[in-house]
Amino acid sequence: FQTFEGELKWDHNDITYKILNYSPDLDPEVIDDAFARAFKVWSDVTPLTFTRIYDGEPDINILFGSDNHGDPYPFDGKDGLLAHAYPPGEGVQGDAHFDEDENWTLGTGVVVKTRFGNADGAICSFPFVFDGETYTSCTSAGRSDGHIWCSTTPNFDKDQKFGFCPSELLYTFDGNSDGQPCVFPFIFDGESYSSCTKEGRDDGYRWCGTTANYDKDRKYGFCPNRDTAVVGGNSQGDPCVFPFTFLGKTYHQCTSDGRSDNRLWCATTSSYDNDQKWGLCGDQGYSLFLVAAHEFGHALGLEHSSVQDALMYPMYKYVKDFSLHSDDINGIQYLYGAGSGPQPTPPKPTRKPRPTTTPSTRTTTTTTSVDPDVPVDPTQNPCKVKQFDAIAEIQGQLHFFKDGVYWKLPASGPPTSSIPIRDTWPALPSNIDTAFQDPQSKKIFFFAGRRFWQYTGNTVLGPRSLDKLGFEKDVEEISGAITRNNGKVLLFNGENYWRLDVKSQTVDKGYPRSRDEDFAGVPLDAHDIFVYQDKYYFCQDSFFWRMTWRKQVEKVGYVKYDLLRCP
Amino acid sequence: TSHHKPVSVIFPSDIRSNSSDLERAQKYLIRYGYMPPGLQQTDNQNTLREVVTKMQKKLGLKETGELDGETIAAINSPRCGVPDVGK
Repeated sequence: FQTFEGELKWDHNDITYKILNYSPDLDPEVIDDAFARAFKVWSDVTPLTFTRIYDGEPDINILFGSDNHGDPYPFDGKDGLLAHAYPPGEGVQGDAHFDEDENWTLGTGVVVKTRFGNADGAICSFPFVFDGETYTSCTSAGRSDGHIWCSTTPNFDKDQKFGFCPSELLYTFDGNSDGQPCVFPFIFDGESYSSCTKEGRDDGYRWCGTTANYDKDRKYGFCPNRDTAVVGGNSQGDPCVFPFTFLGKTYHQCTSDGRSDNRLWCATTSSYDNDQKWGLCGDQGYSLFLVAAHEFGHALGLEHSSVQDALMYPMYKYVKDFSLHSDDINGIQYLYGAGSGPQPTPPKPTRKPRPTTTPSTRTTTTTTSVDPDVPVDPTQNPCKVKQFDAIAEIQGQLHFFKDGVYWKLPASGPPTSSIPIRDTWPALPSNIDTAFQDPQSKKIFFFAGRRFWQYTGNTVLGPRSLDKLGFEKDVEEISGAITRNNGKVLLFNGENYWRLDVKSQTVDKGYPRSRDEDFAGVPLDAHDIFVYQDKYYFCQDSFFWRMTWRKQVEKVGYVKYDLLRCP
Repeated sequence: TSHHKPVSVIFPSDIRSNSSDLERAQKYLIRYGYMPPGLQQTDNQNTLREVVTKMQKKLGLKETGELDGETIAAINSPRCGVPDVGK
């Protein structure tokens, strides 16, 4: 490994970062997640912590830009140079810049994260079958409102799981319109526009008005790329238009016709022959996570390594299951030292799933054998649920919530039958984030997004906004709750937690506090947090971390085997 | 077998500069800190060989001093923009 001349490093361990803008290639949530994971690569092996801030000057500013993007080192268009970063220090030092002309993905092709629908924001599954036809990209088929959608499983006809794909008709990002969709047509400089435009900008970003008249209202946002957006050519970011004509022939998908390099391309108007507007169809792209992890290495003080398998080697190489090379670990620990010790490691599976003999879905069978290749209907069998919406101890019994139903854990064995949430708590939505029962008042609270409900017996209060409890606007959901016997409950979101006074229903002063400081050793991205039999549980993926009231991790186990008691 | 003659179209902006491997290598060596700007004008083969060897060593490639296939492939690979040598 190499460090920068003078061994430049941060003089503090609590590093802050700010994301200045987003790329239209990926959903902002996917970008946030990629950066957070990239920082975690380094925080896992050092005492460093990384906190995202929204105001003030951070240590590390992150931006996407093209060509000349505000520093003396311009980017070079698609491929070649992907990103750069500056060593630790004031001002531009420590910042990381990513070339917008690249096709940013997670390394294996376009990533289409859905919104709305019934798939809880899942990624599109291409190809998928709808009405017997196979689709390899988002489609507006079956709809009359122009919104494009996809199935999030390989077979929509069977599984009926879907979400809407990124488009300017669904949302915009950045700008000043709080994510509102485009309004077409809109007026800009006296001209009428019926699609996103690059006019008025010199950075190549596509934008639109979010009211009918930009000249009057000045409201705008940037257009997310559709999954069919082209890269390069002379239409960067514009979607393919199908069908299009090329040399008199009609094309319904990307083609390599006319090219000697076999790369797939499409026209971005209905006629290449007339308009000559085109671009290359999406390729594997570059993993934003891997490139960011490398750049953050620079931002922390590491120079390029000569070890070809090291993260800090200057060339990009996609790896599926990334782990930090010892050369990188030696380098970063040379600068900052090691962390406070290894984190608990999830146990390895000790049994192989047995293939099921009844692959049919939508039955009430309680079979617990699983064939990973056969789509299942998890609403019928808790043992097939990969991740629950919420888990809570209510009236002394553990409850597991998922997609409109819940299961109660019986005295022995796994739960056998699901109960519709609406049968017990009719005011609740299908998907809740968190539930808890206050041990003193016995009131039951449910949270979904920024709304919450309070049940006392059959009486319901709500939905009410998190604002009422004193949460800031940037708290988008409550991911878990730890109840106490003193009328207080700890509510978690991301890396922070708050203490709520149940009686006054306000958040106590002095909060939020950092979860990492007070609950060390459990995953920061735990999605279900609850108390069961006086122990704290933090669930991540299919595992849980169990913590004593002294906040010591005493067990890491499987939700499926150790909590649900699935065979 | 198709009787149609394949059609090849030169797409706008697809006309790349016909720069040689040597020219691209020199740009790369300057951009990433192996060679100071202006040195390529001297066309000094021995100096270039030294610089290429330095780059090959830094990148863990076979040190031949030549712009061989592995070295050209490295030069054409996507990469980070931070120089490998110097500030």
